[in-house]
Amino acid sequence: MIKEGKALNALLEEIEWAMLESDISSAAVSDVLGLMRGSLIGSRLRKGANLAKVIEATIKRALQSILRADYWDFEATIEKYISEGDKPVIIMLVGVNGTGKTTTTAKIAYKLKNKGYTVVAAASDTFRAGAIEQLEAHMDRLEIKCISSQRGGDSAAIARDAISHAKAKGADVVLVDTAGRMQNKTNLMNELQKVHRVTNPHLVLFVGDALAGNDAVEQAAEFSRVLTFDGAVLSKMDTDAKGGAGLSIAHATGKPIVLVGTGQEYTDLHQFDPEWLLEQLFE
Amino acid sequence: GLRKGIFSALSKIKGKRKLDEDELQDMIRSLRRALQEADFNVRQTKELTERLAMKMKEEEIRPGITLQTHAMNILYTELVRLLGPPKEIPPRGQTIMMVGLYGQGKTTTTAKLANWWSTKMQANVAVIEADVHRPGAFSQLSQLLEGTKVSVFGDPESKDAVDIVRRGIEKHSNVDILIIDTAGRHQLDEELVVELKDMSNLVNANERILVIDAQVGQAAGPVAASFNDLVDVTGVIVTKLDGTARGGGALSAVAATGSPILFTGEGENVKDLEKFESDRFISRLLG
Ligand SMILES: Nc1nc2c(ncn2[C@@H]2O[C@H](COP(=O)(O)OP(=O)(O)OP(=O)(O)O)[C@@H](O)[C@H]2O)c(=O)[nH]1
Ligand SMILES: Nc1nc2c(ncn2[C@@H]2O[C@H](COP(=O)(O)OP(=O)(O)OP(=O)(O)O)[C@@H](O)[C@H]2O)c(=O)[nH]1
Ligand SMILES: [Mg+2]
Ligand SMILES: [Mg+2]
Repeated sequence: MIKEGKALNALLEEIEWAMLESDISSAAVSDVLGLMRGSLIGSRLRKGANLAKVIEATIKRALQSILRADYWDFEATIEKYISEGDKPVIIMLVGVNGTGKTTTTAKIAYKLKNKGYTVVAAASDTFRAGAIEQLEAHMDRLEIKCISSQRGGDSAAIARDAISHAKAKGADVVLVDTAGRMQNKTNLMNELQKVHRVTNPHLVLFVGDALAGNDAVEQAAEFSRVLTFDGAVLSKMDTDAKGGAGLSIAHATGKPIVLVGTGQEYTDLHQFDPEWLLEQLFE
Repeated sequence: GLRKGIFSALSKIKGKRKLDEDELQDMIRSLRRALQEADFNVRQTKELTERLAMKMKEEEIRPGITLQTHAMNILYTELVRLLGPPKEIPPRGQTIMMVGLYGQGKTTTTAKLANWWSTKMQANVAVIEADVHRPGAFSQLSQLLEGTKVSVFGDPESKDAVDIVRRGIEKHSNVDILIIDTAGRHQLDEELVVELKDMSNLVNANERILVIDAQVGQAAGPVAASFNDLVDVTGVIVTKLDGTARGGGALSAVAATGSPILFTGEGENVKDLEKFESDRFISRLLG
C-alpha cells in the first residue's frame, strides 16, 4: 500500500529533478507530480509488482495525455482541405527569432510539392537582413513560386499578394513565412495580428526551438493568446535537446506538437510522434 | 518571477535568526524550484543551494539583518562568483571567431561587435562571412553593416568555408579587428565539426566566442562544453535578452567554458549590444 509520507516525497522529488533535467517546464512537472501523487497514494501494489515500473507507467500516461490533446495529422489535414475544394490552403508560420520558421517553410514546401501539390510561398519577413534572400534561395532550389518585395515592405500585403496569385493560378497551398519576434513586443505582435486578419489562414503553426527551456512556455502561451495557433513545430530535435520543450508547449497551450524538425535538410521534417518523444525522454 | 519565488522561499524563515535543519531544507527546496524556473542547470542548482545552506549554518549574521536578507546576500554573492571577473577585449590586434548552435544570433552579433569597435573605438574592422551552408548569410551580414565603415568579405558562390577564411585573412591582414562568422552547428554533425576544426587551425583566433541564446535550457551546459572541447572558448555572448528568457543557461555556459560573458544582445538592430554587467544580469535573472 503506497502511503503519504517522507519516503514518497523523497521519491517524487527525485522524479521532479529528472523531469526538469529533460527541460520539461516547472508548471508541467508540478501538474504531472500532482497527478502522480493522486494516483499513487492509497493504491495497492500487486504482489511482486515493481514500484519503478508502476511509476514510469503513471508518468507516461500523464505525459501522453498532454501530448495527445487535440492531436492532428499534418498531411491528412492538408489533404482534407484540398479534397473538399477549400484551397489554396493557407499556412502561416510564427515564433520568436531564430527558431527555424524559414527553414521549416522550405521543408513543408518540399514535402507538399512531393505529394503533387502546387505551392506558393510568401516572403512576409520584410524586416530582417537577408530574410527575403534566404527564402527566395530555398524556393529557387525547390522551383517553387515565391512572392516577395523590397525589404521594408508591408508583410500583410505580401501575404495577400501571394494568396491572390495562388487563387489566380489554382495553386493548392500558400505558405506565409513571418519574421521572428519576441512575444513581449506589443507592436510586433500587433503586426502579426494584422497579417493573420488579412490572410485568414487555415492553419497557424508555432515554431518552437527544442533547445528552449522554461521560456518555451512564455512564448507559446503568449502567441497562443494573441493569435491562437493550431499546432506547433518542434525544431532542432537533432541537437542535444531532450525535447521537454515539446511537453512544455503542449501543456501551456493545450495545442499539440504536430511536426518535428530533425536537421537542416528539406527531408528533415516529420509528423510528430508522441511515443517517440516519450521514448527519448525515458531512455 | 524568481525574486518572488525566492522571497516566498525565504519567507518560511522570516523573522527568524536561527534555523533548524527541517526549516533549512524546506527553504532550500523552494529556492531550488525558483532557480529552476530561470533555467539554471539542475545539477548547478543543487550545488548552489547546498553551498547556500552551508553558509547559512556557518556564517555569523550581522546584527539587524534578517535571515531572509542574509540568505539573499549569500545567493547574490554566489552568483557573482559564478559569473567570474569581467574581461575587456582591447580594440587592436584581434582575430575573433564566432561559434555556436543554429539560430543563436552569431551573424547578428558579428555585425554588432564590428559596429561597436568601429564606431566607439574608431577601429579598422573587417568581417568574414564563412557560413557556406545557410542561404543568404552573406546578404544578411552585408545588409546589417550597410552604412558602416566595416568591410565585409565573403563568397556566396563558394562551398569552401576554409578557403573563404584564408582569402579573407589575406585581403584584410592590416585591420585592427577581424571577426569571422561561422555557420550554426552541433557536435553531432561530423562534417560541420571537421569544418570548424579546419577553420580554427587556419585562423588561430585569439578570441573564440560562443554565442548562446538566452532561451536555451538544460542543453546549454553540454553544448557549451562541446564547443569548448572543439575550439577552447574564451568568451560568451548571451543574445535575445530583450525577450522574456531569463538566461540561466548562460551560467551553465560560463561554468562549462571557464570564460566570462563579454556582451549581451538586447535586440535585432546592430546597435542593440551592451557590455556585460553582472549586476544587471543577476537582477534580471532573479526578476
Ligand atoms: N539542426 C537543425 N537546424 C535547424 C532546424 N531548423 C532550422 N535549423 C537551423 O536554424 C537556423 C535558423 O533557421 P531559420 O529558418 O532562419 O529560423 P527563423 O525562425 O526563420 O529565424 P528568423 O526568421 O530570423 O526568426 C538555420 O541555421 C537553420 O538551418 C532543425 O530542425 N535542425
Ligand atoms: N530580439 C533579438 N533578436 C536577435 C538578437 N540577436 C539575434 N537576433 C535574431 O535572431 C535571429 C537569428 O539570428 P542570426 O544572427 O541569424 O543567428 P545565427 O546564429 O547566425 O544563425 P545560423 O547562422 O543560422 O546558425 C534573427 O532573427 C536575428 O535578428 C537579440 O539580441 N535580440
Ligand atoms: Mg526566418
Ligand atoms: Mg548566421
